[in-house]
Amino acid sequence: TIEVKDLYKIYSLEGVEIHAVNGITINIEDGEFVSIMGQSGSGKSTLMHIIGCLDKPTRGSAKIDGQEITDLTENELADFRLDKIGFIFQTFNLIPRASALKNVELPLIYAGVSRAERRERATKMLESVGLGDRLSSRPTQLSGGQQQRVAIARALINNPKIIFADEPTGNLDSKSGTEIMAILDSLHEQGKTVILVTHEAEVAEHANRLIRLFDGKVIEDGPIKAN
Amino acid sequence: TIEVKDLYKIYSLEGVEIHAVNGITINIEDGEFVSIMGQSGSGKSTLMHIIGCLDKPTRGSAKIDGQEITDLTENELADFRLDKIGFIFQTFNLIPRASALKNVELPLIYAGVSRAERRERATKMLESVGLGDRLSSRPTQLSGGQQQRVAIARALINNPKIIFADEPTGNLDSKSGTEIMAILDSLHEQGKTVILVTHEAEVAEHANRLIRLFDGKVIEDGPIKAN
Ligand SMILES: Nc1ncnc2c1ncn2[C@@H]1O[C@H](COP(=O)(O)OP(=O)(O)OP(=O)(O)O)[C@@H](O)[C@H]1O
Ligand SMILES: Nc1ncnc2c1ncn2[C@@H]1O[C@H](COP(=O)(O)OP(=O)(O)OP(=O)(O)O)[C@@H](O)[C@H]1O
Ligand SMILES: [Mg+2]
Ligand SMILES: [Mg+2]
Repeated sequence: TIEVKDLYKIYSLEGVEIHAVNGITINIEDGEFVSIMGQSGSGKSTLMHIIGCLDKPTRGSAKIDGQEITDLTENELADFRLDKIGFIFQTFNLIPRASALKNVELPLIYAGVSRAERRERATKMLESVGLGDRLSSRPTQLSGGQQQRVAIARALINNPKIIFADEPTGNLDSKSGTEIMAILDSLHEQGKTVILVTHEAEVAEHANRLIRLFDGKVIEDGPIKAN
Repeated sequence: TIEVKDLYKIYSLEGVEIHAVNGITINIEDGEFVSIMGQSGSGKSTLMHIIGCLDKPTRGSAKIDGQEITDLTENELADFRLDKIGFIFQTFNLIPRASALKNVELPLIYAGVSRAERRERATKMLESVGLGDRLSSRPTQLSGGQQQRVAIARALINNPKIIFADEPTGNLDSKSGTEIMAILDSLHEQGKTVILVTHEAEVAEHANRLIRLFDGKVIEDGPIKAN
């Protein structure tokens, strides 16, 4: 369960305050599939980073499974995240000098998984996103959509309970996009919580709930009206 | 005019050859608006980089306004590009430590434009993409879609004759995406050549011609069937 209460993230830039998240209260139950939409700059990635345990709020409360994440140290936050959360970044955040395989193995290295097992699991995951023939390629040797798929594989490798996906199909053609959404649908059917930022209505419609942000606030929160 | 003949771009990776561009011949007249679509990894960005004078082919010919670009040195290619071409990158390629304003001024600095004039032109361009209040922000202080808009502003600042746009709305909500497409439409109406990679059909339909790639080859080339 994710419980967010009166959440604020305020940046100070040369005397101006940017209220990236400007008073958000939402609850997300285990097993929900939620889409988050909103204009560029409305606070989607910032909100995702805070509830994904990658960033701390300026004030307010964010509880994941009862744990107040604002109480955790940087290291405790990292452990908590490794255990429960998979995060697909809007800008991929791959390690440029490491192969696709190594990039996907990274969370398993942190989790202390044996070399043989992590090699096998990372290989299978890259095959499932259509990159089985590019295991040794580095990010600069991959297309935009291929890099996005490596980022997706890495986010899912630890079998996380909660998946945050920040525009996961933004660089994918409709066929690859459909394959990725099928993976997210099947994870949802297995009981995972999926929180997805997208600006494409057909992608958003895979979820059963839509939260819309505007200027750091929630302006809409309810069931998705599928077409 | 862009004349591409028997173009190949082949990468060698550990004994395997990747034919990113695998025999392409196309002509694009001045003032055309062309969409390029195709699966992830089909060669769109690679083709764009070669005809946008950012990369050289393995073999084959690419002429822009009669100039064979494979004959140019790195420096000559850079001058040619600065003068004729604006390129919006799929992964933005902004200078991380420079402000949005400085990033957009960069082509004008290379072109020897006076400080006062480039400051004014870069400011106007950033205002036209909705970032007039973020001139001093650095890329890491901007959302994904805001970074994309800085990349767009920078590509257009030199008033280029040919605009290459590699998924320019991939990180933009529908409202910002519509504003960007309106800018590209108006540049086309002014007589510019626009070549646009996208995976979204509604974006592709702004063009009057569609080229579809598959495994580094052209499999479709003709008028766009608008809905
Ligand atoms: N430096 C490189 N070394 C090896 N292979 C490369 C390199 N750059 C690109 N490739 C490969 O060339 C092929 C075409 O890449 P390209 O970036 O042109 O695809 P794309 O159509 O733009 O894909 P996307 O829609 O995912 O952005 C891909 O298989 C890619 O992995
Ligand atoms: N480090 C920072 N310093 C200052 N402002 C920031 C910083 N990070 C984000 N912002 C600002 O906070 C606001 C919200 O950013 P956020 O990345 O959450 O938007 P978003 O909804 O994900 O947008 P997009 O759809 O463009 O990705 C934006 O105005 C952004 O510029
Ligand atoms: Mg974002
Ligand atoms: Mg590409």
